[in-house]
Amino acid sequence: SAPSDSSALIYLSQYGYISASRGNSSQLLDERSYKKAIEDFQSFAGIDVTGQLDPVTLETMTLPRCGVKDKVGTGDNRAKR
Amino acid sequence: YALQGSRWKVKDLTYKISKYPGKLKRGDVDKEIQRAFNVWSGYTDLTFTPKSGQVHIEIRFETGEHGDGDPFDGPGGTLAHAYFPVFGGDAHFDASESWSINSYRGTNLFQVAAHEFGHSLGLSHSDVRQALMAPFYRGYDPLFSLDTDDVEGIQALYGKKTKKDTPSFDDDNDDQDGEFDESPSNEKKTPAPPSVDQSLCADPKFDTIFNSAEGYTYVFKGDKYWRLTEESIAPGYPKKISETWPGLEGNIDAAFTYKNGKTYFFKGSKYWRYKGRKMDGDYPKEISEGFTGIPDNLDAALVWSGNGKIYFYKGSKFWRFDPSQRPPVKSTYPKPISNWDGVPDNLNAAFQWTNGYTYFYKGNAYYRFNDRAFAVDVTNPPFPRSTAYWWFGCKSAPAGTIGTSD
Repeated sequence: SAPSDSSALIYLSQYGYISASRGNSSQLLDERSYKKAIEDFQSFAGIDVTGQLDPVTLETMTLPRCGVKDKVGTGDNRAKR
Repeated sequence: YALQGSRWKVKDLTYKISKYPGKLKRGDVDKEIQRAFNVWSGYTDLTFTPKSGQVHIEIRFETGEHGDGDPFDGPGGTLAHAYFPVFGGDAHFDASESWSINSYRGTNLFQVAAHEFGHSLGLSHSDVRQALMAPFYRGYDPLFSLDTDDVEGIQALYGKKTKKDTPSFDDDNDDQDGEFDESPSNEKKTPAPPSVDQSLCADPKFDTIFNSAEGYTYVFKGDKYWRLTEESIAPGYPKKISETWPGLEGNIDAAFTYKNGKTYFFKGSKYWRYKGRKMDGDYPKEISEGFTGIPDNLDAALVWSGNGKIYFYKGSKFWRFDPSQRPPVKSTYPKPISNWDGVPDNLNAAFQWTNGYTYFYKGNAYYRFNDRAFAVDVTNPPFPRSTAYWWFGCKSAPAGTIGTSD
């Protein structure tokens, strides 16, 4: 991956767009999930939803921000009973 | 808005700052943190009291790894984080940031703290960009106020405010005409004299006019002020500006009340901010500091209903100030006042009245501006009309079109 890809992956993981276990093993993250995570971030940040790490998306990822995850309590990481 | 899923069972919450940042005075940090809590208590019955020992919300300024497995990353990037009620509500701020107070430099402590306390109370990040609970820091906003989205979010958790703040503008005893008590505390007020003051009839030119957050209209002239009624001046006026707005000087150039409910007064190179009749911090400050791009010695200012932005007027020019933009004044300003079709240069005052129209005052005359047509209204009699007759109820003044005193 290009450096921007790996840092974006960390960012998306850090802020809840990719579950933590996936973020630690980028090679196991399929392209569709990665694109979906980027789209979710773009949508949340109010920028054009392209599913690509375009310059605006990368720049948005550099903005100072709160460290709390954007996506919390979605139940993604909860085991099914 | 988004709710995390937990909230406090009690509404009277306590907090303490266990670790302070290096470059700010402790007292200043205390004030900013309390102000940040007040953002939320302004719309709910929540109270936040500083206390030592066991508290609900602990606040710490930390660097790097600080014991919770979520290390800070130095200047920029992550500024702070906070825990939802179910996880204890604590708020941690990155001590490596250049925390600032009422300044465009550095990172504004008040705004970031108010955001973090939103998490401490149970709010997640909002995808409404202008909301306080949006995840990104937007730079210092001197006119900060909660977005509707934030208000709806916090009230979904804790309900609407039912108790009034103390001591505040609203808690003063009402007098005969429903206004707040302007007399010194513990003194019984004397009834307002029944006669209407005639001094504005003799010389109707004034310094500034504005609406208070409570919906009253005030006219300032020299060191005195009058409250207007629907048709004239309220009995019992004029009164001294300094007695009602302690710390405020006379001969004010311009004033307006913003959507945050705070009133801003401008004079020379300085401005003051008041919440009701109480000064809202350490004022005066420099206009160049709080309203970058706006000149000193203003003629008039108003919040325009057309777009909610603040307009400043001086000589033959005007400036548009949008606190949500960087820079708040675009490089295309100033522009000529002639863009406001029919409005003259060298104004004395301007404001939007409770009827939704915008009014401009010059000398002894005024103009009514139609915000939809973007021009001075065509009426019979046409504008300019006598301020003394139409605003101050002076029956001896002319009712028709007049020239200005200039």
